[in-house]
Amino acid sequence: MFEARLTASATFKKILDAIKDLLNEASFDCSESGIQLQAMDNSHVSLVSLMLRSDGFDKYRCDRNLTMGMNLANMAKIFKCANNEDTVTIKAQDDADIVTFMFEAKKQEKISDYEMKLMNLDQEHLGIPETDFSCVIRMPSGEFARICKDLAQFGESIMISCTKEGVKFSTGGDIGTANVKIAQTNNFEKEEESVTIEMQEPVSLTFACQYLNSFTKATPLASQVQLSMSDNVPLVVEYQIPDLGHLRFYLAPKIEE
Amino acid sequence: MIQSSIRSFFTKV
Repeated sequence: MFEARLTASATFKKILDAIKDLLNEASFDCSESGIQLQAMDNSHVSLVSLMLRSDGFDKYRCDRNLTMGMNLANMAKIFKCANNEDTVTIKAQDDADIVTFMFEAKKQEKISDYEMKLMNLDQEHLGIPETDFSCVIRMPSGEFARICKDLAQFGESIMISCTKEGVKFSTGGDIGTANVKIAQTNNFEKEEESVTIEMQEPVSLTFACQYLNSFTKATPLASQVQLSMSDNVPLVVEYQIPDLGHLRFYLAPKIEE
Repeated sequence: MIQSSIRSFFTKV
């Protein structure tokens, strides 16, 4: 028996909004420690990694490890039927081929349930090595989204250069070039508005705009985003989901031919 | 520049 109850179904809506453009379907691996999802996008350029810890749920029970393959567009349809304030309970029997989503209004005046067929997905699972990154940047998630959107007008790629002075986002195309520099802030009072840079050595890497923009669909999940970079390894764009877990996107860099 | 694949950076488990 698997049962996970979360007071805010809005969190699930935000997670689905953040990943449904990159992934058509994905396996949710449920265990005692929580719910995990790892999947590459169709082009195998990026990888989505979601972790929702069992202790972040209001109720969590997982008697046996369970892998639930789900079509994310259909899952999003179901979550559209829930109000943001509804409590959601996800239920499945061991070896089940269906999953049930139950939405309860705060005062129990409305209870609805939706059953969805599960899919058998033969997904590759990749081992992600622990990396000591050369640069770790924390900045407001809204600012990162704004920069990616702005620069996407001018080029297909964004070069992210990190030095101890700050971070520079650059692009270029037919119109010309665009550069946005972000300096580290000294504003320790408003943590959500701060920019912090931990740098071992400077890094400069180029990434596809289109993917960076897709990742910023996760902006409503967290006020800050963390960008981790080292030479010749994928960029990690991480959104912490308060009290529940994290959503990470790994993006392969563009390399010289 | 060419786009690398994410698969080339991680090992299959």
